[in-house]
Amino acid sequence: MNIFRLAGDMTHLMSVLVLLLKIHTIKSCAGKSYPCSLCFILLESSSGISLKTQELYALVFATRYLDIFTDFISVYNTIMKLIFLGSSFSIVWYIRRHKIVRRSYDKDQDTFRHFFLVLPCLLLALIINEKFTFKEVLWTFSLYLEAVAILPQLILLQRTRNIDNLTGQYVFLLGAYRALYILNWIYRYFTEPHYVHWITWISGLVQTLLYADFFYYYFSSLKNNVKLKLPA
Amino acid sequence: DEEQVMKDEL
Repeated sequence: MNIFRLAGDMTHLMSVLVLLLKIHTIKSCAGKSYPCSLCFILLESSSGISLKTQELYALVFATRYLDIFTDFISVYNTIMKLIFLGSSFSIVWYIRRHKIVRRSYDKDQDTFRHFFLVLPCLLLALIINEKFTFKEVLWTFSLYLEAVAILPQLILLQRTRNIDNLTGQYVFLLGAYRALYILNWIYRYFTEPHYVHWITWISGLVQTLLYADFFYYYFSSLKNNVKLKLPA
Repeated sequence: DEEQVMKDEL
C-alpha cells in the first residue's frame, strides 16, 4: 500500500459518503410536514444523480470483487470491498424503490442506454484480457465498464440546469480517485519489479480523461465562485 | 504469486 493508493481509496470512499449524504438529505427533507426552502428546492429539482451510472457501478463492483470470499488479501481490502458493494447496491435500491428518494430521480433526463456500454465492454473483455478464465474475463470487464460508467452521469449533468454542490462534489471525487490510482500505478511501476498491467493502466487513463472537461468546469466554477454548469 | 499481487487493488 502506498500513499497514492490510500488517498485514492479514501477519495473513492468520500464520493460514496457524499452520495449517501445527499440521499439522506432528500429523505430527511421530505419527511418534514412543511418543506423547508432547501427541501422544496431539493424535491422540486431533480437530484441530478444518474441511476444508470449507479447501476453500472454496482455491476462493476459485483464483477470485480468475485474473489472477495476466495482470496483474502487484508482486512482493509475486504472491508473496503464490502463498503463499495453494499453502498452501490443500496444506492440503486434507494433511487429505484425508496418512496421519497425515487421522486427526486428524473428518469426522463437519465436516458443513456447503458446497455450499449455493457455489451462492448463484455466483448472487449472476451478478446483482450490477461487470462481467458471466468474470473479474469469478468474482472477485465469490470475495468472496461468502470472506465465508461460515468458517461450517463456526465450527460445528465449537461442536461441538469442547476447542479447542486453535493452532486458536483460526488462526480469530482469519483474522478479524482482514479487519477490518484494512476499515481499509485506509476509509483508501483518504479518500486516493484515486474509490476506491469497495461489493461488496468489504459482503462484507468481513459476513465480519468473522460473527466477532463468536468474537472475544467469544476475548477473554473470554484475559482470564479460561480455555480457549476456544464455546456450542453 | 503474480496472480495474487495483481488483485490487491480495489
